[in-house]
Amino acid sequence: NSGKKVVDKYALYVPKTGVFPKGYEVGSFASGVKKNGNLDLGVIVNTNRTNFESSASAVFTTNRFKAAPVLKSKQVLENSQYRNINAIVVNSGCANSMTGEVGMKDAEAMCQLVNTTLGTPDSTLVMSTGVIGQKLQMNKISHGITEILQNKSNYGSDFPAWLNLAKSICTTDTFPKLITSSFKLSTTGKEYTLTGIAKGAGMICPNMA
Amino acid sequence: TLLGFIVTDLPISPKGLQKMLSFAGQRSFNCISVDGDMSTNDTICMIANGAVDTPTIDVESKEFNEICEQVTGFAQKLAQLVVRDGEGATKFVTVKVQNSKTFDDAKIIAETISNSMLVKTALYGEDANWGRILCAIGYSKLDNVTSLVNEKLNVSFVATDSSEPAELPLLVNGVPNLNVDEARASEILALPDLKIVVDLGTGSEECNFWTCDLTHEYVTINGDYRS
Repeated sequence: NSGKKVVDKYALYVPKTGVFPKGYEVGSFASGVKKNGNLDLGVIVNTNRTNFESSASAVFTTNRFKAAPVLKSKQVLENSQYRNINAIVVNSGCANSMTGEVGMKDAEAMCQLVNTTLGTPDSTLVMSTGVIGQKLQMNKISHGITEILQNKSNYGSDFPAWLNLAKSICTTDTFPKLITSSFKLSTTGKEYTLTGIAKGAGMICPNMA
Repeated sequence: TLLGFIVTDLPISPKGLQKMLSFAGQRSFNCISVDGDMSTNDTICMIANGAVDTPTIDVESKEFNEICEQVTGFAQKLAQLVVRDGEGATKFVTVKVQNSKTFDDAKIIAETISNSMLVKTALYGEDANWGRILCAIGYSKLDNVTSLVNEKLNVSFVATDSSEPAELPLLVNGVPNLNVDEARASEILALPDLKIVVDLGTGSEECNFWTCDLTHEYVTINGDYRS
């Protein structure tokens, strides 16, 4: 097996362009939580202000020990009746898992900072990934959220902004996972777009509900 | 850890979105395995902001099933990328369990094969070790064994390129194929993408599960993660 051909997965699976759904802006930042200085914080914001109140849904791990961001996001969704969710904030490098009350407060603080900056209360979900059993470095995270949402670092709705968001949630991934597709409804011919971002390379056998 | 989100500009009701994500997730992100470990943080979220001017899609809408299928196919593509990037992985393997009495049984069997370390190391070593596949089927934690009838069981390796014969039967109606073309088996197992098909012959339900091989590199990466 030592002679196996090395495949350039980045070249094979990472798109070079894409069309994205209307009404979203995304941003990313290297907050310093990742030791190598790579992007490690991302935010996605719904900027659509038509009459439709956004809807949201999520599936979560069924592991009995749920990390603080899982518990917090679940709570936000239930309290909002799955409506009016306008942002997701994600950090990588630290999972904020097995961190007890401090971890819950940190997850809440991440949501609160985004809510306050955007002026939309109780409308942010939070996700974290990385090492289990370590506290978040909230000074770095808070600074990063401000950089993204106020100073607009790496912020926008174009392809590079989306690709950087995909990179910001990676851990041991060798390539960012970003796909986007447009579809036409057969009944009305209206076109809509789906964009998806994921991360994961190890500790992967989800059973989410 | 698996994290992900899908966003759309369609207007979808909360109930509709919940049903859609639940259906899609059960057939995509819940059907992948790299190493059999479940994280404390796995989350997939979906937001629909309604920026496209069209009536709100609900469970009762004519378009609901069409969109649900599109979201499911989309989620499968995204989930498959995670497996392709499995730590140290050199092969992408689809485990298809078909003609099962129930979807749940098909999924349990597919997941058990996908998580078997011995199956995964055999895939890495390109060893046509079908005995390990059968072994995994046999210990899968089914509620009962009505989906499993020995005499109806078929197992094959299937090539995903255009080479022929695409299918290499390993077990035919419960009887091992003693004349397995080992040269062809080696060709199929050398492919970076391949399929294991298990036909239970007891029903009409099927489940596709996506997994990868287990390599030396996986150990190298995970022997030194926290530090």
